[in-house]
Amino acid sequence: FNDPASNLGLEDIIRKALMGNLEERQE
Amino acid sequence: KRMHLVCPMNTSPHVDPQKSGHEVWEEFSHSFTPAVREVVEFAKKIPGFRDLSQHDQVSLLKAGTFEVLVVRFASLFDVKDRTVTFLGGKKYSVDTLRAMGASDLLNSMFDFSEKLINLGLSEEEMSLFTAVVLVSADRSGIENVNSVEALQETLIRALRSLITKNHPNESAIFTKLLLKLPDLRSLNNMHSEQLLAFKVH
Repeated sequence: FNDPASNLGLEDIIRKALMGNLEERQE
Repeated sequence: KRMHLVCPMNTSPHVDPQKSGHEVWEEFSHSFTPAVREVVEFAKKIPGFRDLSQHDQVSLLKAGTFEVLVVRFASLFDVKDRTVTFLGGKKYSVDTLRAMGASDLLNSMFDFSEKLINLGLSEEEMSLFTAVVLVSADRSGIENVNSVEALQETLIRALRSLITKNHPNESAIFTKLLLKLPDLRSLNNMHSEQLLAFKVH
């Protein structure tokens, strides 16, 4: 409950949206 | 008691009483996901943001997405008519939303939106201000505070330079904008409390 962003599922959405970009960087 | 979702990030404040709590939550999530994705896409375009560690990029977005959305969607709050436009496109009056259970957060959002819109910023200025809102080194969980701080200072300098160039006779605008940052924090805290109360219910 102390992390509203995680409770909202926000972190998951953010990670997925960032992912493509981060994968490109790793390559 | 009938439940309502008074956040304008919903399609509508009305909730189908036949739906389970989980289904209502799923629907809400479905409504705000595109807006959150847009915030992430915006962040990716901030020069230097992608050079921060993945952990810090996620931490800044987790902590600041609500504040960015408040700035981006300030125009949903019509101060003159005292109405809020939901993502579904329909307007609801403050009195109606109050009757549905809206708290003081709603009034605070109106106050903030009115003051921000009254500054009459251009799209470019608003964009740079939004970047300053997002890149804040004092968010919780930041690993590399120095890197975030350096980027934050660069963005603040760029904002000051742009505002000074565009409004040479209105030097107070930059100060007023910086004073919006604690206002946004306060709205963010109020919003988190509402979410907590919602989850507990």
